[in-house]
Amino acid sequence: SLRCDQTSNLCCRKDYYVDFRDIGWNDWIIKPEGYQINYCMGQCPPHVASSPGMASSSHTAVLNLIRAHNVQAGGQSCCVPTHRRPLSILYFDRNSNIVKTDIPDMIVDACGCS
Amino acid sequence: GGGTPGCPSCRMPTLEPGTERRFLLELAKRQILEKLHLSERPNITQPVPRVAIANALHRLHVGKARQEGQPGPFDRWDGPNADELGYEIISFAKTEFSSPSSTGLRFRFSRGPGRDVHILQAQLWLYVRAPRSGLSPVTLRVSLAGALLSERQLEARAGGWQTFTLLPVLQAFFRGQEKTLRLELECRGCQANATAGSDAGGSHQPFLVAKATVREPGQRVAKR
Repeated sequence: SLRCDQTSNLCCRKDYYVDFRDIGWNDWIIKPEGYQINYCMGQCPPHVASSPGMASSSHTAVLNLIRAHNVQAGGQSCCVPTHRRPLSILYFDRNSNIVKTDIPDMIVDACGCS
Repeated sequence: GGGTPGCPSCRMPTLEPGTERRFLLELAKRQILEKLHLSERPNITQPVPRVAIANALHRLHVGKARQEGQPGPFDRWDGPNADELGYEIISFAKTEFSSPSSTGLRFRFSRGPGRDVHILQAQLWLYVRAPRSGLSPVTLRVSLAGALLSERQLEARAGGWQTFTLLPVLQAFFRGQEKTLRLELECRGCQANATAGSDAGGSHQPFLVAKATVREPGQRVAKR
Protein backbone atom coordinates (compact mmCIF):
# COMPACT_ATOMS: atom_id res chain seq x y z
CA SER A 1 0.00 0.00 0.00
CA LEU A 2 1.17 3.56 -0.58
CA ARG A 3 2.49 5.51 2.42
CA CYS A 4 1.48 9.15 2.38
CA ASP A 5 4.10 11.67 1.36
CA GLN A 6 3.95 15.30 0.23
CA THR A 7 4.09 14.53 -3.50
CA SER A 8 0.84 12.66 -3.99
CA ASN A 9 -2.74 13.20 -2.92
CA LEU A 10 -3.74 9.68 -3.95
CA CYS A 11 -5.21 7.24 -1.42
CA CYS A 12 -2.44 6.27 1.02
CA ARG A 13 -1.69 5.23 4.63
CA LYS A 14 -0.89 8.09 7.05
CA ASP A 15 1.27 6.82 9.97
CA TYR A 16 0.43 8.01 13.47
CA TYR A 17 1.83 6.68 16.77
CA VAL A 18 -0.37 6.86 19.89
CA ASP A 19 1.71 6.96 23.09
CA PHE A 20 -0.36 5.77 26.08
CA ARG A 21 1.34 8.42 28.24
CA ASP A 22 -0.32 11.06 26.04
CA ILE A 23 -3.73 9.78 27.14
CA GLY A 24 -2.69 8.99 30.73
CA TRP A 25 -3.29 5.27 30.31
CA ASN A 26 0.25 4.06 30.96
CA ASP A 27 -0.72 3.27 34.59
CA TRP A 28 -3.10 0.46 33.65
CA ILE A 29 -1.65 -0.64 30.27
CA ILE A 30 1.60 -2.43 31.16
CA LYS A 31 2.74 -3.29 27.60
CA PRO A 32 3.16 -1.90 24.94
CA GLU A 33 3.95 1.80 25.61
CA GLY A 34 1.80 2.77 22.61
CA TYR A 35 0.92 1.63 19.07
CA GLN A 36 0.76 2.70 15.43
CA ILE A 37 -2.92 3.51 14.93
CA ASN A 38 -2.38 4.93 11.36
CA TYR A 39 -5.25 5.99 9.10
CA CYS A 40 -6.16 6.28 5.43
CA MET A 41 -6.46 9.51 3.49
CA GLY A 42 -6.27 10.82 -0.10
CA GLN A 43 -8.31 10.84 -3.26
CA CYS A 44 -9.75 7.91 -5.17
CA PRO A 45 -10.21 9.20 -8.74
CA PRO A 46 -12.20 6.89 -11.07
CA HIS A 47 -9.17 5.27 -12.69
CA VAL A 48 -7.99 3.84 -9.37
CA ALA A 49 -11.46 3.22 -7.93
CA SER A 50 -11.76 -0.21 -6.26
CA SER A 51 -8.08 -0.95 -6.74
CA PRO A 52 -6.62 -2.62 -3.65
CA GLY A 53 -4.17 0.24 -3.10
CA MET A 54 -1.29 -1.87 -4.31
CA ALA A 55 1.00 -0.49 -7.04
CA SER A 56 -0.99 -1.66 -10.06
CA SER A 57 0.79 -3.13 -13.03
CA SER A 58 0.67 -1.17 -16.29
CA HIS A 59 -1.86 -3.70 -17.61
CA THR A 60 -4.17 -3.04 -14.69
CA ALA A 61 -3.65 0.74 -15.07
CA VAL A 62 -4.69 0.57 -18.77
CA LEU A 63 -7.73 -1.53 -17.82
CA ASN A 64 -8.60 1.00 -15.16
CA LEU A 65 -8.30 3.91 -17.62
CA ILE A 66 -10.62 2.13 -20.07
CA ARG A 67 -13.04 1.48 -17.24
CA ALA A 68 -12.73 5.10 -16.09
CA HIS A 69 -13.78 6.42 -19.48
CA ASN A 70 -16.82 4.17 -19.42
CA VAL A 71 -17.56 4.75 -15.81
CA GLN A 72 -21.20 5.51 -15.14
CA ALA A 73 -21.84 8.69 -13.10
CA GLY A 74 -22.53 8.27 -9.38
CA GLY A 75 -20.84 6.03 -6.83
CA GLN A 76 -17.88 7.59 -5.06
CA SER A 77 -14.85 5.49 -4.21
CA CYS A 78 -13.32 6.06 -0.74
CA CYS A 79 -9.84 5.58 0.69
CA VAL A 80 -10.34 2.93 3.39
CA PRO A 81 -8.23 0.39 5.35
CA THR A 82 -7.74 -2.85 3.40
CA HIS A 83 -5.54 -4.66 5.93
CA ARG A 84 -5.30 -4.29 9.74
CA ARG A 85 -3.26 -6.12 12.37
CA PRO A 86 -4.10 -7.11 15.98
CA LEU A 87 -2.52 -5.37 18.98
CA SER A 88 -1.08 -7.62 21.73
CA ILE A 89 -1.71 -5.89 25.06
CA LEU A 90 -0.90 -6.59 28.74
CA TYR A 91 -3.03 -4.58 31.19
CA PHE A 92 -4.41 -4.38 34.74
CA ASP A 93 -8.14 -5.01 35.07
CA ARG A 94 -10.15 -3.33 37.83
CA ASN A 95 -9.29 -6.15 40.29
CA SER A 96 -5.56 -5.53 39.66
CA ASN A 97 -5.34 -8.84 37.79
CA ILE A 98 -2.89 -8.84 34.86
CA VAL A 99 -4.62 -9.70 31.58
CA LYS A 100 -2.96 -10.45 28.24
CA THR A 101 -4.98 -10.54 25.03
CA ASP A 102 -4.73 -9.76 21.30
CA ILE A 103 -7.16 -7.01 20.25
CA PRO A 104 -8.10 -7.65 16.60
CA ASP A 105 -7.99 -5.06 13.78
CA MET A 106 -6.24 -2.29 15.69
CA ILE A 107 -3.30 -1.31 13.45
CA VAL A 108 -4.06 -0.05 9.92
CA ASP A 109 -1.48 -1.70 7.69
CA ALA A 110 -2.74 -0.93 4.18
CA CYS A 111 -5.24 1.40 2.51
CA GLY A 112 -7.06 1.14 -0.77
CA CYS A 113 -9.97 2.54 -2.75
CA SER A 114 -13.37 1.05 -2.01
CA GLY B 1 -16.81 20.11 8.88
CA GLY B 2 -15.49 23.03 6.82
CA GLY B 3 -12.25 22.92 4.81
CA THR B 4 -11.99 21.00 1.55
CA PRO B 5 -14.69 18.29 1.51
CA GLY B 6 -13.28 14.80 2.06
CA CYS B 7 -14.79 11.70 0.58
CA PRO B 8 -18.55 12.42 0.44
CA SER B 9 -19.72 8.91 1.36
CA CYS B 10 -17.35 8.43 4.31
CA ARG B 11 -17.41 12.12 5.22
CA MET B 12 -13.75 12.00 6.29
CA PRO B 13 -12.60 15.63 6.13
CA THR B 14 -8.89 16.28 5.71
CA LEU B 15 -7.49 16.61 9.26
CA GLU B 16 -5.61 19.73 10.37
CA PRO B 17 -2.57 18.77 12.56
CA GLY B 18 -4.15 19.84 15.88
CA THR B 19 -7.44 18.13 14.99
CA GLU B 20 -5.57 15.05 13.82
CA ARG B 21 -3.95 14.51 17.25
CA ARG B 22 -7.15 15.05 19.26
CA PHE B 23 -9.21 12.92 16.86
CA LEU B 24 -6.75 10.00 16.82
CA LEU B 25 -6.17 9.96 20.60
CA GLU B 26 -9.93 9.86 21.17
CA LEU B 27 -10.31 7.18 18.48
CA ALA B 28 -7.58 5.05 20.12
CA LYS B 29 -9.25 5.33 23.54
CA ARG B 30 -12.66 4.42 22.14
CA GLN B 31 -11.29 1.50 20.09
CA ILE B 32 -9.38 -0.03 23.04
CA LEU B 33 -12.30 0.23 25.53
CA GLU B 34 -14.80 -1.08 22.95
CA LYS B 35 -12.70 -4.08 21.96
CA LEU B 36 -11.80 -4.94 25.57
CA HIS B 37 -15.53 -4.66 26.42
CA LEU B 38 -14.81 -2.08 29.11
CA SER B 39 -17.29 0.75 29.78
CA GLU B 40 -14.47 2.90 31.17
CA ARG B 41 -10.73 2.60 31.86
CA PRO B 42 -9.96 0.52 34.98
CA ASN B 43 -8.94 2.48 38.09
CA ILE B 44 -6.18 0.60 39.89
CA THR B 45 -7.17 0.98 43.55
CA GLN B 46 -4.93 -1.76 45.02
CA PRO B 47 -1.78 -1.91 42.92
CA VAL B 48 0.22 -5.13 43.09
CA PRO B 49 3.89 -4.64 44.12
CA ARG B 50 5.95 -4.38 40.92
CA VAL B 51 8.45 -6.89 42.37
CA ALA B 52 5.64 -9.46 42.75
CA ILE B 53 4.62 -8.87 39.12
CA ALA B 54 8.20 -9.18 37.90
CA ASN B 55 8.61 -12.41 39.87
CA ALA B 56 5.38 -13.89 38.51
CA LEU B 57 6.14 -12.99 34.87
CA HIS B 58 9.67 -14.31 35.29
CA ARG B 59 8.38 -17.63 36.68
CA LEU B 60 5.88 -18.00 33.85
CA HIS B 61 8.46 -17.50 31.15
CA VAL B 62 11.34 -19.38 32.70
CA GLY B 63 9.47 -21.60 35.13
CA LYS B 64 8.91 -25.32 35.30
CA ALA B 65 6.26 -25.38 32.56
CA ARG B 66 8.86 -24.32 29.99
CA GLN B 67 11.43 -26.90 31.29
CA GLU B 68 8.84 -29.68 30.92
CA GLY B 69 8.55 -28.63 27.27
CA GLN B 70 4.93 -27.51 27.67
CA PRO B 71 4.09 -24.08 26.29
CA GLY B 72 3.75 -22.11 29.51
CA PRO B 73 0.96 -19.58 29.98
CA PHE B 74 1.86 -16.13 28.64
CA ASP B 75 3.78 -17.80 25.82
CA ARG B 76 2.85 -17.38 22.21
CA TRP B 77 -0.03 -19.74 21.54
CA ASP B 78 -2.02 -20.68 18.48
CA GLY B 79 -4.77 -18.49 19.80
CA PRO B 80 -8.52 -18.91 19.91
CA ASN B 81 -11.01 -19.37 17.09
CA ALA B 82 -11.69 -16.34 14.95
CA ASP B 83 -14.91 -15.55 16.76
CA GLU B 84 -13.53 -15.88 20.31
CA LEU B 85 -11.13 -13.57 22.14
CA GLY B 86 -8.21 -15.36 23.83
CA TYR B 87 -7.19 -14.16 27.31
CA GLU B 88 -4.38 -15.06 29.70
CA ILE B 89 -4.76 -13.76 33.23
CA ILE B 90 -2.58 -13.60 36.37
CA SER B 91 -4.55 -13.01 39.55
CA PHE B 92 -2.57 -12.21 42.71
CA ALA B 93 -4.01 -13.56 45.97
CA LYS B 94 -5.20 -11.36 48.79
CA THR B 95 -4.11 -13.40 51.82
CA GLU B 96 -6.09 -13.74 55.08
CA PHE B 97 -4.60 -15.40 58.14
CA SER B 98 -6.81 -18.14 59.54
CA SER B 99 -4.21 -19.73 61.86
CA PRO B 100 -0.38 -20.04 62.10
CA SER B 101 -0.43 -23.01 59.72
CA SER B 102 -3.26 -22.04 57.40
CA THR B 103 -3.92 -19.04 55.16
CA GLY B 104 -6.95 -17.96 53.11
CA LEU B 105 -6.15 -17.00 49.48
CA ARG B 106 -8.78 -14.71 47.90
CA PHE B 107 -8.87 -14.09 44.10
CA ARG B 108 -11.26 -11.60 42.46
CA PHE B 109 -12.41 -11.77 38.83
CA SER B 110 -14.48 -9.34 36.74
CA ARG B 111 -17.53 -10.93 35.14
CA GLY B 112 -19.01 -9.28 32.03
CA PRO B 113 -22.80 -9.90 31.64
CA GLY B 114 -23.57 -12.72 29.24
CA ARG B 115 -19.93 -13.45 28.43
CA ASP B 116 -19.20 -17.12 27.87
CA VAL B 117 -15.79 -17.87 29.50
CA HIS B 118 -14.02 -21.17 28.71
CA ILE B 119 -11.01 -21.92 30.96
CA LEU B 120 -8.31 -23.85 29.10
CA GLN B 121 -5.51 -23.89 31.71
CA ALA B 122 -5.35 -22.95 35.41
CA GLN B 123 -2.39 -23.19 37.80
CA LEU B 124 -1.86 -21.96 41.36
CA TRP B 125 1.73 -20.83 42.08
CA LEU B 126 2.86 -20.81 45.72
CA TYR B 127 6.23 -19.87 47.18
CA VAL B 128 7.20 -21.87 50.30
CA ARG B 129 10.17 -20.71 52.37
CA ALA B 130 12.39 -23.68 53.30
CA PRO B 131 12.28 -24.45 57.07
CA ARG B 132 15.46 -23.32 58.76
CA SER B 133 15.79 -26.42 60.91
CA GLY B 134 14.19 -29.82 61.52
CA LEU B 135 14.07 -32.80 59.28
CA SER B 136 10.32 -33.41 59.25
CA PRO B 137 8.76 -33.32 55.80
CA VAL B 138 6.42 -30.45 54.98
CA THR B 139 2.88 -31.07 53.71
CA LEU B 140 1.00 -28.49 51.60
CA ARG B 141 -2.80 -28.85 51.31
CA VAL B 142 -5.01 -26.68 49.08
CA SER B 143 -8.76 -26.77 49.81
CA LEU B 144 -11.91 -25.04 48.63
CA ALA B 145 -14.80 -24.64 51.07
CA GLY B 146 -13.35 -27.47 53.18
CA ALA B 147 -12.98 -29.89 50.25
CA LEU B 148 -9.36 -30.98 49.67
CA LEU B 149 -8.24 -30.08 46.12
CA SER B 150 -4.58 -31.01 46.19
CA GLU B 151 -1.93 -32.19 48.67
CA ARG B 152 1.85 -32.35 48.28
CA GLN B 153 4.65 -33.49 50.56
CA LEU B 154 7.95 -31.65 50.23
CA GLU B 155 11.25 -33.23 51.25
CA ALA B 156 12.65 -31.91 54.52
CA ARG B 157 14.23 -28.46 54.12
CA ALA B 158 12.72 -28.15 50.61
CA GLY B 159 11.23 -24.78 49.59
CA GLY B 160 10.72 -22.59 46.53
CA TRP B 161 7.84 -22.22 44.00
CA GLN B 162 5.23 -24.98 43.91
CA THR B 163 2.47 -25.27 41.26
CA PHE B 164 -0.94 -26.89 41.58
CA THR B 165 -3.21 -27.49 38.59
CA LEU B 166 -6.72 -26.18 39.37
CA LEU B 167 -8.46 -26.54 35.99
CA PRO B 168 -11.74 -28.18 37.17
CA VAL B 169 -12.00 -25.69 40.06
CA LEU B 170 -11.70 -22.63 37.84
CA GLN B 171 -13.99 -24.09 35.15
CA ALA B 172 -16.68 -24.68 37.79
CA PHE B 173 -16.08 -21.21 39.24
CA PHE B 174 -16.59 -19.51 35.86
CA ARG B 175 -19.75 -21.48 35.26
CA GLY B 176 -21.15 -19.84 38.39
CA GLN B 177 -21.82 -16.18 39.10
CA GLU B 178 -19.40 -15.65 42.00
CA LYS B 179 -16.74 -12.93 41.66
CA THR B 180 -14.43 -14.07 44.46
CA LEU B 181 -12.69 -17.43 44.62
CA ARG B 182 -11.43 -18.26 48.14
CA LEU B 183 -8.92 -21.12 48.58
CA GLU B 184 -7.58 -22.42 51.89
CA LEU B 185 -3.83 -23.15 52.07
CA GLU B 186 -2.53 -25.34 54.88
CA CYS B 187 1.17 -25.87 55.48
CA ARG B 188 1.86 -28.72 57.96
CA GLY B 189 5.35 -28.97 59.37
CA CYS B 190 6.14 -25.43 58.17
CA GLN B 191 7.48 -22.60 60.22
CA ALA B 192 5.09 -19.67 60.71
CA ASN B 193 4.50 -17.60 57.57
CA ALA B 194 6.22 -20.19 55.40
CA THR B 195 4.21 -19.08 52.36
CA ALA B 196 6.54 -16.12 52.09
CA GLY B 197 4.40 -13.85 49.97
CA SER B 198 1.57 -13.77 52.46
CA ASP B 199 2.20 -10.23 53.58
CA ALA B 200 0.82 -7.62 51.16
CA GLY B 201 4.21 -6.26 50.19
CA GLY B 202 5.61 -9.74 49.59
CA SER B 203 7.61 -10.21 46.44
CA HIS B 204 6.49 -13.83 46.35
CA GLN B 205 2.74 -13.32 46.51
CA PRO B 206 0.80 -16.48 45.60
CA PHE B 207 -0.88 -16.13 42.19
CA LEU B 208 -3.27 -17.97 39.92
CA VAL B 209 -2.56 -18.05 36.18
CA ALA B 210 -5.22 -19.07 33.67
CA LYS B 211 -5.77 -19.24 29.93
CA ALA B 212 -9.31 -18.70 28.60
CA THR B 213 -11.34 -17.99 25.51
CA VAL B 214 -14.32 -15.66 25.79
CA ARG B 215 -17.32 -15.52 23.52
CA GLU B 216 -19.22 -12.24 23.73
CA PRO B 217 -23.04 -12.14 23.98
CA GLY B 218 -24.62 -12.60 20.57
CA GLN B 219 -21.44 -13.92 18.97
CA ARG B 220 -22.03 -16.82 16.59
CA VAL B 221 -21.07 -20.25 17.94
CA ALA B 222 -17.74 -21.46 16.55
CA LYS B 223 -18.20 -24.40 14.20
CA ARG B 224 -16.29 -27.38 15.58
